[in-house]
Amino acid sequence: SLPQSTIDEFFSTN
Amino acid sequence: MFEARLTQGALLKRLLDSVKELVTDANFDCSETGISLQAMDNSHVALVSLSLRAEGFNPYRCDRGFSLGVNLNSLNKIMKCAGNEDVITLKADDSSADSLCLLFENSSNERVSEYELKLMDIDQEHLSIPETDYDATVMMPSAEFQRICRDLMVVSESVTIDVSKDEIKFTAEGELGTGNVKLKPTSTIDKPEESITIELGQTVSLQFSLKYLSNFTRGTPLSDQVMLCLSDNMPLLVEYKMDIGYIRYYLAPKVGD
Repeated sequence: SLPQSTIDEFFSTN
Repeated sequence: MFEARLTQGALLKRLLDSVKELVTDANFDCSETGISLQAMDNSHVALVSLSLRAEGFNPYRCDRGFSLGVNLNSLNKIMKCAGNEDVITLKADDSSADSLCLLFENSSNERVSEYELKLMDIDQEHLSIPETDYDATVMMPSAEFQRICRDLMVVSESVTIDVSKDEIKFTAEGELGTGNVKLKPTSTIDKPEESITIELGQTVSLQFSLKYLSNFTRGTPLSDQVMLCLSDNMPLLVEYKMDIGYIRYYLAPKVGD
């Protein structure tokens, strides 16, 4: 299977 | 002063059950509009966002915004002391909240139990989730989604979700072989909870971890239907809607280099 990305790569901190 | 009384206490138990495997400590953010929670799992692969509207409680009182830092395992232990039919009231002092008071009343109001949960300081980053026009939005029975996740875990730890106008397809490939489940849109007017609908801007194909998806399906008892929203190179949104609000799970995709 493909490498797992993380949420931080898509959503930025407020 | 913060006070929130929920007639359907069992709902709070189910909500907690749908979050506690993913997150151990979380801030419940209370404001005059309601209660919300946002937290990522330890590995930052998944994010859970919970929102409960003030109107869902009777009464609901929150004079000013503040956060309740809760260890969910501890809260779960205390919630086990509530009966399924109990009315649950949450109370806290919003100026110096170092504990959360939980009041459980049975339906005849003859038995009242009161617990105090120690609160903690949780330094959690808050992410801004962009408004997204998703390529594909699928509504389907939540129990069906739960079954697909459970079944395909037999084959692999990953699932590829392909959505076209005519079907949503879940595919798993593993060492023992392969498996897939295809669902076509159906509309059952007399039983809307069993219908499957697909709204499509463009076809989408994404791969996700089944371990996380399966974890999200702990939300199944909250709603007959689940909504899956997918866009290329975006986290998957899995939403269970309730009368009182919603629980949303976001899962980062598995992506190629």
